[in-house]
Amino acid sequence: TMLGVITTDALVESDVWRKMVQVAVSRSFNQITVDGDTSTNDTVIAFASGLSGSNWITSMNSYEALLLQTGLDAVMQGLAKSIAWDGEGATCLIEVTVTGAEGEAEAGKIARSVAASSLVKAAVYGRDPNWGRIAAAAGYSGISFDPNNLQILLGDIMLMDGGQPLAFDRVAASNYLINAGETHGTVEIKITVGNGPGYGKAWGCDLSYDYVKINAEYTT
Amino acid sequence: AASDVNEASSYIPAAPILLPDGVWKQIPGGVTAAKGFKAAGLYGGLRAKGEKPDLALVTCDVDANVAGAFTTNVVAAAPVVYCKNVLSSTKTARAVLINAGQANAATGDAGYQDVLECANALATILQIRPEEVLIESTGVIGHRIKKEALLSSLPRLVNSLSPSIQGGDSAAVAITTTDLVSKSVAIEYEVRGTSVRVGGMAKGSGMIHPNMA
Repeated sequence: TMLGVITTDALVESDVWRKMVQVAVSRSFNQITVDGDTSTNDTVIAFASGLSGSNWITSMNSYEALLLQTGLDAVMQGLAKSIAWDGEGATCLIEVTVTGAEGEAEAGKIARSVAASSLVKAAVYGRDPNWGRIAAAAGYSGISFDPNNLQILLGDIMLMDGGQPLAFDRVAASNYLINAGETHGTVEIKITVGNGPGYGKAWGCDLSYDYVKINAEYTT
Repeated sequence: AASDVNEASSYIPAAPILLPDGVWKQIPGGVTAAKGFKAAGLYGGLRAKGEKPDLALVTCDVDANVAGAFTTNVVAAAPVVYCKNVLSSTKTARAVLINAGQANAATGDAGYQDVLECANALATILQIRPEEVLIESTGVIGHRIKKEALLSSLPRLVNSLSPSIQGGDSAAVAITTTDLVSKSVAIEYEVRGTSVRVGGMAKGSGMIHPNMA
């Protein structure tokens, strides 16, 4: 289960605040995954006290609203990433970035599909730069794209371009994963699916033996 | 009470928070960073094992505009159903009470009555209306909350409320279950010469694939 409480002293009209919170949730908590199980209790409650003395925000399109939205996105993304980083049994955070999709929603859906893949997560734990599993998870996301436009990078190492696998430095790619695991750092998977403006991110973690151990011993 | 709060905030380490770059600066604190908010977290005897804090409270000094996002799992926990009902009829709230240990999910009508009792009891102590109190629960699914333990802890919890960083940190620890670290963050930015703060706390480690609306 994930729970969240957000507070701000911005002065914002109720309906605008509720829209902002849903947008930020969609860009953050709804873009994380640890094990693919959706809880019965997931909740975010967000309060706006209005005590900052700032201008009254009555529209999503005002300058003040845009600033508050980006700040809200940042706080929720920071918290969401820390949940994925702390995933049960995880040795590293996985950050998937998708560009070139038709829109933000499409990019986000592809990114989350890759972050949620048990095979991608297990490959990261096995320090295996497995571009095939990444490509497959992008392909079954439900978002259509031309596979000939598919580009995949692991960190700065390109594994696939124009839909074709590349002769990359496997040892360097594996060392990138080993280093992330040893330092509980971040593995970056960057995917391009076309030339569209859509950009999205999702976060997950690797899948270790400890995940099964924890959940075999902790009753729910 | 101060001792409780300080002890609670140091029970587990804090998570590294990976904030994206922007016009803001990260500041100490979490839910208490913004003006008007207090928080507390302490051990209320709800957990099955150990004495890690398990009861958190965040309050606002004024009627705050409130928004919620909730699981779309149709088997929603009693506190989720309660909060959705409350937010469908009101735009402001003053407090959110959170327990760890029992999720109060798949507990039927009895579980919902437990939520109402907890909200009413807290509202009485805070001298606010029950519908200004929201509830979140996390823990074992299928178990009702240890209501007597929770209710008897409320006066101590309210007395522990603090606008300090420790107040926010203790609340962030008290909402954790299998988490190895607590999650708390706050930012500050300037808008037309006025400082605005946004803060938050979260918990989560397993059963994580949110689809909230």
